[in-house]
Amino acid sequence: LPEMVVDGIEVYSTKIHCRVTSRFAHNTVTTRATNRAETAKEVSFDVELPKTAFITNFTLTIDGVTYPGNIKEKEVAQKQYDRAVSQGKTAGLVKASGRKLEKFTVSVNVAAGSKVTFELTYEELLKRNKGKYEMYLKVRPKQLVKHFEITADIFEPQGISSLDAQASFITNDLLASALTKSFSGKKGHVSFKPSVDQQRSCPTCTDSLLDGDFTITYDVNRESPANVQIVNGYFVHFFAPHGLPVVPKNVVFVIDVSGSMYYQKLKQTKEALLKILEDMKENDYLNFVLFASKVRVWKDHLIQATPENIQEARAFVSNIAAEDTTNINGGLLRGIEMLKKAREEHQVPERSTSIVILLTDGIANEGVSRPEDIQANARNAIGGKFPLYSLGFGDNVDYGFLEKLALENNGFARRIYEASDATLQLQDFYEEIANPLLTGVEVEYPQNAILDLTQNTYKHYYDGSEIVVAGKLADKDMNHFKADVKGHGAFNDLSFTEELDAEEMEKARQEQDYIFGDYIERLWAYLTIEQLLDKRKKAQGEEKENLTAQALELSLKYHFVTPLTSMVVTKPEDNEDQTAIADKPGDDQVDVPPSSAVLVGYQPPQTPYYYVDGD
Amino acid sequence: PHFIIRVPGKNDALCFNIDEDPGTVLRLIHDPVTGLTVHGEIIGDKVASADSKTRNTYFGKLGIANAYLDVRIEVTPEKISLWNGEAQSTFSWLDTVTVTQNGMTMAINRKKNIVLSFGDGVTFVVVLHQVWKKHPVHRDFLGFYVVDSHRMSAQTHGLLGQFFHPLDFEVSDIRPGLDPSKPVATMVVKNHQLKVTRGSQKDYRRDASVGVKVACWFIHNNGEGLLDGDLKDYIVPALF
Repeated sequence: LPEMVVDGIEVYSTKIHCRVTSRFAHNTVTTRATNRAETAKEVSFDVELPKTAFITNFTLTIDGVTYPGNIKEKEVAQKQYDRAVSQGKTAGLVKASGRKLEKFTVSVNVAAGSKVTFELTYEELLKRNKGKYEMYLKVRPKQLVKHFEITADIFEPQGISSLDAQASFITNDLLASALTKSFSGKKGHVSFKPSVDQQRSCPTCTDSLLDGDFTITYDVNRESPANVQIVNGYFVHFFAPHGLPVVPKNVVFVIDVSGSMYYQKLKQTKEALLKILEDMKENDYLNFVLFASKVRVWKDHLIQATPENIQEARAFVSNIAAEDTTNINGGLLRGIEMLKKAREEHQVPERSTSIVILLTDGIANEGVSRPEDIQANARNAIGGKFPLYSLGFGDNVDYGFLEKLALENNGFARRIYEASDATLQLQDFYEEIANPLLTGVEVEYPQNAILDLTQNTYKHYYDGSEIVVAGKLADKDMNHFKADVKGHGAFNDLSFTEELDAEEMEKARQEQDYIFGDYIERLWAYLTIEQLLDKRKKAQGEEKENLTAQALELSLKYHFVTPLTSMVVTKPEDNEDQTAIADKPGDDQVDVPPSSAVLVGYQPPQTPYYYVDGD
Repeated sequence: PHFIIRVPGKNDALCFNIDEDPGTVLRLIHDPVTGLTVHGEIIGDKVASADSKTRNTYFGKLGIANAYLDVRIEVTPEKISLWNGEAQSTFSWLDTVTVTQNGMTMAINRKKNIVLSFGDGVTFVVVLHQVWKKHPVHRDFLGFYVVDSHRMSAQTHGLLGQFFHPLDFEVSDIRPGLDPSKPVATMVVKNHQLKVTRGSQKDYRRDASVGVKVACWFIHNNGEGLLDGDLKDYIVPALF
């Protein structure tokens, strides 16, 4: 089929296979290609994977010989990489690609008539957001592929309650027929297998219309608020109660109205705030703190979200105008003090929770402007009493500063990308935190029974999310497991107990073992590394070194490409190494252009050397 | 549903059945002093029997309200709903959860029972009776028990509530009945002379599947003569 061969290269197959067991996704992307030309040709392999995923393996097989990946400490790998670069031999890279993804690219020269197989594996823990787990795949083959296939096998011990798969490029019935999705009991399956003709952008075209997002969403049954699974001495505890009333919120929006917010960003912020005001519940309290060079407040104290007050707030928001410089410290402290005072003076309901939302598009340049000082001031002022969420609007923010600010205060940071949907991004963020069902959540296990527990205390449990705690059993053969989850609800205190006896544990083990035997251990490792890396962001000195050492040890042990490790694929080439490196870009790196793949040269009989790296 | 009334002063128990149509809601307890009210809705078997003498009826829904705390709890064999004012919390019988708030504690014990305590006063226990899901006739139902009933006020009334006050009865002329294992007797209670039958009912508080036998004097005809007034006096329009 000459049309299947583009520039001498035939891509025989591209297969994406996802295995999900208890939210832990293990994805393998395999592409097989043949050089049909009479000369050596370059073959590229591009995969866009979620930023939250860790690459666990990459192999390259050329003419039947496989070159496996090895995880190394980043510094060690970097030296090899630098040496190779200095010799003019370069690398494949992972770079930021859009909002949710990073792009892994590698290219290789393939001799005439030779076959090459690329296989990339990555893993991630799917997080529940607004009542569903989402697995996001980017589909963009460069040419028609003889066998193109996406399959997902999902196994959830709680039972699957809903499953859907959507592709942004499926616009006609023909292509829709290539997609099947089904679920029954604990198992779900999604398959997308377009034929070559279905892939064509038009009946006579030789280019592919497969270009876009492929998203699988699902949720599990929630008959019980919690679920514990134990395999091989490791456990994971999922907790997601529902049917509880929402705890009233006291929210202070600390909004940057400096000059850089002028026009579009301020317009979008105002639109989002107006929509958020519509969604506020009457027993919530709110206020606005606007900061530029000076700090301005809507009201001196928090105001209940009655219809009349909301109407007044709308008028206030509509009239917000941009001013000059950026006094983040002043705005933030004013908002924090207001929340503290409201609590102390009983202006807000006793059973309510306080939240600070900071939105800024720039860097502090008025008042206290040293990031460390602002962080210390906020930390001291809040004193762990309530969470602070940071929204970094656009590219000109110090995202690392905002992230640390939020993490130090039990919140998290989000980027708001400067685009036409910024209003929606802001609303989405608010919706995520708009419905706290529990505050002060503590997950407890019998003392001495559990080791190496992941985070087990949370300021809030939000409706539609899920708390996940994992750990090791002190006694691998223990035959009784008990967990208690305590939290404060809108009207009462709740204490949930989850117990598993030996029989239940064995039954669970038998049904899960054959699918993905060590997934709980890997899930635990993934979660632990993720949390260590977060803690590392806000730590300093010796503590930071310890956290780094722990995260590195686990990354190496479990073969994860994290910001601390690199993966190297080595092939000696005439007694000389060639290297390729791929960086996992952190969220504090901005303006990263779409990936430009750079090569590792493979010129038979030469033998190349590759890196896959994460930062 | 059948009722068992322990009479501590006599070290004995009385029992009776209430046979009403499914959907009927009965006032079990009403205490104007503590603000507590308990209503129960009757359900029947999956396949309704035309003969009222052979049909089985149970409590399929219980409504427990505390007017002073502005709390309502609705229990069915499927779920447990708690209202604080208008705000609703929903729990499943698969939960093991303790809910505490000012003046009340509710402990749901997975697939077994709910223990509901109001301050230092009365405790209610709701027992879940589960039958085989595909049973052609029977369905899941609820049992309701009152612990420390003496802590309720003297003004408490209702099908159960009227027995929270001291009760006296005399049994005489015990003689063999049609069933030799169930002697009959004459009982004088609340100034009525009744023909009663010795029998037994089960207390399922400890184990919903086995139960503990409680010997009792059975009062016929929907507890007529034992109950204050007429059965219709205890029928209410809704669970709350």
